[in-house]
Amino acid sequence: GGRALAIVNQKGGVGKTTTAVNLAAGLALEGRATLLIDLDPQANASSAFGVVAADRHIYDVLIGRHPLSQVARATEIDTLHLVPSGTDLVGIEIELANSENRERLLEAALAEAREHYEFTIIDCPPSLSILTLNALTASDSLLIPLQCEYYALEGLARLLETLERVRDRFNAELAIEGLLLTMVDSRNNLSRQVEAEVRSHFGDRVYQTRIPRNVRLSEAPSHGKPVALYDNASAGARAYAALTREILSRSVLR
Amino acid sequence: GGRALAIVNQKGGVGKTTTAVNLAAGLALEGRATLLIDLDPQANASSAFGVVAADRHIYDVLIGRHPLSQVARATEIDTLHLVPSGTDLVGIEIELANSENRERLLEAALAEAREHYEFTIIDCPPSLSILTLNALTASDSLLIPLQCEYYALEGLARLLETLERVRDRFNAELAIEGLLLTMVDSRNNLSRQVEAEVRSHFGDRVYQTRIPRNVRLSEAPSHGKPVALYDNASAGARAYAALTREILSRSVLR
Ligand SMILES: Nc1ncnc2c1ncn2[C@@H]1O[C@H](COP(=O)(O)OP(=O)(O)OP(=O)(O)O)[C@@H](O)[C@H]1O
Ligand SMILES: Nc1ncnc2c1ncn2[C@@H]1O[C@H](COP(=O)(O)OP(=O)(O)OP(=O)(O)O)[C@@H](O)[C@H]1O
Ligand SMILES: [Mg+2]
Ligand SMILES: [Mg+2]
Repeated sequence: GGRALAIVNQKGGVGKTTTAVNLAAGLALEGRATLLIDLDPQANASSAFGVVAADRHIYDVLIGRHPLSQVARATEIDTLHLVPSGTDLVGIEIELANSENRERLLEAALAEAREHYEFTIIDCPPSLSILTLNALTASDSLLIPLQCEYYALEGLARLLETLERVRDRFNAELAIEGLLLTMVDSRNNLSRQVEAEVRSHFGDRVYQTRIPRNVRLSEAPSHGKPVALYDNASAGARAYAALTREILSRSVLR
Repeated sequence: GGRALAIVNQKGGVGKTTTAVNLAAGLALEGRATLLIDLDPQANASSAFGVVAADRHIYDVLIGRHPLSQVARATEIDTLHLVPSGTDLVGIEIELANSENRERLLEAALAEAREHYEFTIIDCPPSLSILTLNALTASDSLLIPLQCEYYALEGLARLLETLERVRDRFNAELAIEGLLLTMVDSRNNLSRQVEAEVRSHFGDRVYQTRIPRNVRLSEAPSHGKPVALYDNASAGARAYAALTREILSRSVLR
């Protein structure tokens, strides 16, 4: 069966969506059947593929109205399907507050996806709320995008505590797939200091591939395309292609 | 009585905390009694003043354990007090799900602050959850930091819809204080396009002051100081000083 990877960091604006979209596209372009799930009410990963206000979306799956296979839709890349998000996700925290199984809704829905897709990538919102807990409970591992900034580093300790709690209560096998340095600007001292600190603390769990700050990455979503289809020669596209190869070569080693 | 201003945008990483911290410091350095409330479980605005793991924080105020005055603490700037955040805020969404008055807890607590402070600035988390709804219900107006990026622009429509709902149900007087362009890089096409679009749509509700991308702004929190005390000659410090003056001159006009 396939593997599920959650892209998680409660710190906002660190490159979760940019990583989810371009890694999913990268894996699909390498010929692997891939599903991208947009679990963020902001629906940025959906709009990155030109999908806005989808009539069926992840909320329908979480409340059991439709199976995942009826919500997943094709994208411009044959081997990549997308489960879009929608704004009714915003109220789900209150709606599920009293439900027994509120952390396990996505896990139940994903069982079906594992048979059809080699990789399922889940984009998460910037919080440690019910939606992110669902992604962590349903996934085999998580990828943590990390901006080389002070606030981003501070949040890492809280994320690792949450990880321990999820392992104890919901998903004992949950592993860290890796930490990805994003928006890297090696001319800047703070960026270099944070990178040195992260590598000394996490060792080879930090990807060799670093994603540089590159404006083509932030332009691509306004054209509804992943960067590989928007400007494949750009530094951003080359970095996410290198990340994809690094993740595929690591997966084989497991 | 004093005024309460919420710094709100559900898009992550757009400069909410950087604006809340440096605007609150700016107002206080102009001699105005100011209170900064950190309503984000990430507690970034607290750590910007070197406060970590505070024994009393905003959670105690929301659940009615302590009045605001017993949680507010002094900072390096005489006329600036801080109500720190804490990690038990994370679970508040579920805890409050069934409580009648869940959107009005901060409003009740703030009544006391308005007598002692001329300005109360509230830093919000990157979501439209219960905490942000409390800030919008308790405030007179909101300031929207906006990165000149595609995803940030997309989120604006959702934020304005939420604003309408809050006005209908909880706070009819809630006004937009202004939209602040942050991390502006005028060499970049996308940045210029987004700025032109925002100014044509929102007119003079967009501040004349723009905050440039400036590394001193992201270094200051690692020293536990607002940028005015860390490097007052920097482009970032000058921009937030200009914003402070612009907001004070607008307030008089009201
Ligand atoms: N390497 C990069 N270079 C330049 N811009 C980038 C890069 N990565 C992301 N961006 C831009 O920075 C902004 C933040 O990235 P993104 O939205 O992917 O972060 P996020 O963690 O998903 O945010 P949120 O917490 O709101 O979900 C976006 O406007 C995106 O286009
Ligand atoms: N004008 C600027 N120039 C350079 N860096 C900045 C600027 N404004 C903010 N930053 C940095 O960018 C990152 C995001 O800013 P900040 O944390 O203030 O955003 P936020 O909206 O509060 O994020 P969150 O959604 O996680 O609460 C931080 O690391 C901050 O130091
Ligand atoms: Mg995102
Ligand atoms: Mg913040």
